[in-house]
Amino acid sequence: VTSRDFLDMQIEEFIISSEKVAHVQVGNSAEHALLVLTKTGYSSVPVLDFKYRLKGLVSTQMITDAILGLDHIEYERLPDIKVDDVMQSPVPTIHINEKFKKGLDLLINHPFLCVVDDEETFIGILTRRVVLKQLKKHIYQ
Amino acid sequence: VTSRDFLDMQIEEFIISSEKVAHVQVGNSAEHALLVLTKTGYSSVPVLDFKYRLKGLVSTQMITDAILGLDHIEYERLPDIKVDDVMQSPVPTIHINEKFKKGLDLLINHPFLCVVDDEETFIGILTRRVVLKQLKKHIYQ
Ligand SMILES: Nc1ncnc2c1ncn2[C@@H]1O[C@@H]2COP(=O)(O)O[C@H]3[C@@H](O)[C@H](n4cnc5c(N)ncnc54)O[C@@H]3COP(=O)(O)O[C@H]2[C@H]1O
Ligand SMILES: Nc1ncnc2c1ncn2[C@@H]1O[C@@H]2COP(=O)(O)O[C@H]3[C@@H](O)[C@H](n4cnc5c(N)ncnc54)O[C@@H]3COP(=O)(O)O[C@H]2[C@H]1O
Repeated sequence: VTSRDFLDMQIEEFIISSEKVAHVQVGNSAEHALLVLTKTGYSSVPVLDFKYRLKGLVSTQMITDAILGLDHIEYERLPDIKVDDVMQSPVPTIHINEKFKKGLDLLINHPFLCVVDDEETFIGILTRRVVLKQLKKHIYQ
Repeated sequence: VTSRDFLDMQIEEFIISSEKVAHVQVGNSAEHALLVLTKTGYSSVPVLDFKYRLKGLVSTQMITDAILGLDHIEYERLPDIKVDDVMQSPVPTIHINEKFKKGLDLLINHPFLCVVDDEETFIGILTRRVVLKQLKKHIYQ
């Protein structure tokens, strides 16, 4: 692979597959989502439905924002808030058949992209880290 | 600038200078830090001392982690915890005289780097977004 050809490579081999991606489900509470985020250490994760279709993204940011009261952070409300109410959608996505250069372009403005197929099934994620690693590898040739 | 020369460019022109960087100060409470993070929308920011020297990094992650009690998130403790107790140090840094390719290399494992001089003065940050933008620009030539 020459240093220009890799731009036309399929993103498939660079994807972190869905079973390795921390996520939460629609219907979960914001409290549960905050625990998943804190324990996994990720700042933002996908929200999926029971068919593993992509429904949104949730971050610690969005959760804290939702409970920022006038004089204190209203953590007592967390169990009563659904992740559906705080998540962001649509989600920055990329189709499984796209090429590396499209991934690079979209990752300028997003730390990661959710990879989907024609049925909107969540296949995995493409991250800035993986793309930067590839760029470093090919750029010196 | 040819597509190989840009790797040897100084990082200086790619830095977001310190006055544009959201940060907190040593001695601030974790509650104040959480408010700064939530309001600015950044997941992680530098912690500086009164002489603008770099002392650590603080993220929403680190704060929530510190108050994860056995059966509920202990938000009432936030005003009593100092950012000094939860911040991470040392900080991923890069010297002002380094080149773009060094920045690319370090940003594989860190979303941003703090730029410092010989006196450990905080000069600004170098982010993945800026580096990806440059890579896209030069890689097609
Ligand atoms: N457990 C860990 N081990 C090693 N390094 C870690 C790590 N957690 C975070 N990092 C480092 O910090 C960067 C930012 O992570 P963040 O959680 O804010 O942002 C992450 C997170 O929101 C999401 N992400 C990455 N891997 C994930 C996974 N397995 N499950 C769910 N979300 C993931 O994609 C964003 C960008 O990830 P990226 O790898 O480019 O960049 C990561 C990686 O370089
Ligand atoms: N207000 C905003 N406007 C437009 N896009 C925004 C934004 N806030 C976040 N983003 C986008 O989300 C990415 C991750 O932001 P995060 O806050 O997790 O992670 C950020 C944050 O921890 C830090 N950072 C960036 N700019 C900062 C600033 N002005 N002050 C303090 N920290 C900053 O560097 C990390 C990487 O930033 P990067 O630009 O590569 O990547 C940013 C950017 O692409």
